[in-house]
Amino acid sequence: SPPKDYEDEVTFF
Amino acid sequence: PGLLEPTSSLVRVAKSASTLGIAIEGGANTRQPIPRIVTIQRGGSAHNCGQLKVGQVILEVNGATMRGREHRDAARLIAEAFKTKERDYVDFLVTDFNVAL
Repeated sequence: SPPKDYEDEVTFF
Repeated sequence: PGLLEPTSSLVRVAKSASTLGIAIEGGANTRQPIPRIVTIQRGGSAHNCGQLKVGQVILEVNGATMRGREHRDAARLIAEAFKTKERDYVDFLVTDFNVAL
């Protein structure tokens, strides 16, 4: 299966 | 440098505010395999520094490569670099080119 898509993951610091 | 030679620059961000004030997207196994800056918040340390820009790709943090790190791992490294009392700054190696050097 293709890797999990984290494309929408954004982290604020 | 020539047109086909991406340049990178080292930016030292002093911990001048209680937050770093950036947001990143991407990481290994995404279409943005090296984290990219998507937001710089006014009043945060990065904004105060004045040298980081939206769109820059973060190649290294305090000398540690971002290459091969998934989003969560890259984010943890940045958070820890800002939190540690060992340094009053965070060093970012960034490039304006959206490529893996």
